[in-house]
Parts: sequence; structure tokens; C-alpha cells
Amino acid sequence: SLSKYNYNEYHPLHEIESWMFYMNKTHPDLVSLFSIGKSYEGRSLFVLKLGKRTNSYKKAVWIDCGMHAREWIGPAFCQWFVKEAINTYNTDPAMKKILNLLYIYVMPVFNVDGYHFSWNTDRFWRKTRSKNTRYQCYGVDANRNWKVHWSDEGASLNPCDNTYCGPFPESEPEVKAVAQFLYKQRKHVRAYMSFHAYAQMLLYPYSYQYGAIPNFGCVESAAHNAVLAIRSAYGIRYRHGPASSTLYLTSGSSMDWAYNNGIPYSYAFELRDTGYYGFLLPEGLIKPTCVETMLAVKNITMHALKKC
Amino acid sequence: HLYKNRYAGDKVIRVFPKTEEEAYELRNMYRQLQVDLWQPSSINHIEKDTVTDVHTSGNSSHVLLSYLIKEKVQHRILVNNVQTMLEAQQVSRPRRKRR
Repeated sequence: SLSKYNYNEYHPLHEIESWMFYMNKTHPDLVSLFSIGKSYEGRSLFVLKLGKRTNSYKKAVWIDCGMHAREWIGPAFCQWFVKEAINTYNTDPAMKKILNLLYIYVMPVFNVDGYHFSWNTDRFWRKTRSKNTRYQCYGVDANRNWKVHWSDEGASLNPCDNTYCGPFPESEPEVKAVAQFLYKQRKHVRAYMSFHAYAQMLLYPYSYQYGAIPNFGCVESAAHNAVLAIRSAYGIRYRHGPASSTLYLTSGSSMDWAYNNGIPYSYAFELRDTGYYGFLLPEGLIKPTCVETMLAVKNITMHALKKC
Repeated sequence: HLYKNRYAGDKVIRVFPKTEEEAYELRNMYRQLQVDLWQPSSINHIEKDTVTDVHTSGNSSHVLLSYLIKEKVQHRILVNNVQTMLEAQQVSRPRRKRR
């Protein structure tokens, strides 16, 4: 039984998968599990769908974690989010409203091959694990591989670089699977959130240019409230703003792709910390990080229910 | 040893290039040393006043630190031994330790 699953520690891929099966089995009223495809190495790309089942039309929110393998706090947050959503459904009116009115798709580990590799071989692996036929270097940056200004500013065409954008857009089966799923669901999906580390930032489009997005007011307002919510928990400060000016210019990112495909609230979180531990965030900081991030996600989700 | 001891002696160093020349030299040095950049994600993003966190192997960290000290480039060691830190974090997991 996984009833005593420890959310305050990092888990290898096989444990996360067992946990997903368990959540699906033990909460059939709120959770369903499905696979949207296979990774380069043939692993299933699992997604949990949270929400009260109904015959009526429901909007949706997409959350993904673990796009970059070494950012272990991401998958830890996705698991925390699912646990909290289920456990507080009957006690938290806000969560009840969210799960009654929305479906939330949660992909705890986007880059399954890379995550597995970071547990078994190289703790600091970032990319996917696809093999380049002409070079000895492996993998593609899954957050430079999307069909949105692909291979432009802030992406590398060198297969040995950590920001290699791949031989062509959506070359990575993981990216292609999520892009296909989101494209099919794009009329329902109101918000896209992708979880990364580290920098303590909440970013929104555009990444590939400095111009403001058309619905800047709504997106900025939601981000502002979200970072205030984060600060309210433990006083941790997050910077927020357009990714291009708050972080740096990048192209081929999932956030820009989601926004340009009609998802009005699109964000990328850079979770704790600001470099004291970096990618080696201790397990003791999983809980505070997840507690404060949970507040931000709920905040953005409530915004996504409103018209913009 | 975790990860077959591959991170023994590795360091994570935070560097603050204060001029364009320092940033230029750092970019060159990082390329030569083939470092693992933690922040920013790409060497090309390193500019004046960009905080850069770099994970280097034991040998490369000697070369990098010698350069930083000699050229008086502002820096700080964030992790003195990556392997030790990984193992210290592993020890704090009682369940896994028992396994």
C-alpha cells in the first residue's frame, strides 16, 4: 500500500508511477490516469486527470513538471499538488470549486527518460535521452523543442549543448505527445503551468520577444496575486514578469507554444531556491516550497475561471 | 558511493562578471572547460552583471578559481564538494538508507 507515501522526499520514476496507479485506483471519483504516448526510450507518458466527473462541459488546466530532468523539485510539487487537491476537496471550498468546475491535467514527469537517467547515472542531466545519429551527444532541451520560433534566440543548434533545440521542432516524442494532446484540448484549456527550478520566478509570455502579450493585464494581475500568495506563506519573494525581460530571451518554449495556441493563461514557474542549493534542494525544503507554490497555483486557477 | 563517486571534488561556483571583458573571458573559459552551467542555462546568456552558477569538475575548478583570483573576478563557492553534498543528503533519508 502507498497510503504512507512520503511527499517530503524525492522519488525515483518507478515509485512515482506506482504512486500514480495507486491514486487512480483509490480515488476513482476524482482521479483518472491515462498515457498520452511513449518516450524515446519507450516509457509511458502518464497524465493524471483530476476533477469531479460530470456530463456537462468543463474547462481545464494543464500542469507539467520535470521537463528538465535535474530539477527534482518539479515532480515533487506535482505529486504534492495531486495529494492536496484530493485531500482538501471536501474541506476547502476553493478546491471544491476548482475540481467541480475544472479538469486539471497533471503530468508529474514530462521527461521520463531524463529523470530516470538523473537518478541512475548523472544527477545533473537536463535534456531528453534521444540519440543523435551524427554526434556522440545525447538529448534535446525539451523546453527549446516546441514549434514556436524554434531554433531562434536563446536556443542552440549544437547537439552537445544543454539548450540544444533538436533537429526539428517536436523531434522529441515527449514534446510531440504533449503538443498533440494540448492542441486537441486547446478549446477547453484555460491555463498552462510548467514547473522548473531554480530562480524563484513566475514567468509568462513572451520568451522569444520583448513585446507585451495582448491580454497582459489579466495575466500580469494573476501573476502578481500569485507571487503575493507565495510570499504570504513563508515570506519567500518571487520575481514575476515576461520571461524575455525577467529571465532572458529563449525560443521554442512550451509556455509560448501554449499561449500562441490559444491558452490565455500560460506560465512557467522557477521554483526554489536562488542558488544556495540550486538543483540540490534538500528534501527538508520540499514541503515549504510546495505549500507556497500550491497557493500560487490555486490563485492562478481561480483567475483562469474568470473571463479575460 | 552514489553515482559511482563521479562528483568527487566537483564544485559549484557563483561568479559575478562586472564588465563586458570579464563576461567575454568567462564565456571562453566555460567553453574550454566544458563546464555544466546551472544558471543561466546557456553560455550565450552570460553578460556583464549576470550571476552565473557553474558546476565544475575538480580539475576544472582549480583552473577556474586560479583565473578568478588572478583577475580579481568576484566569485563565491556555493558547493565545495558536490559528491559530499549528495551523500549528505542521501544519509538524511532514513528509509532509503535502510534499503
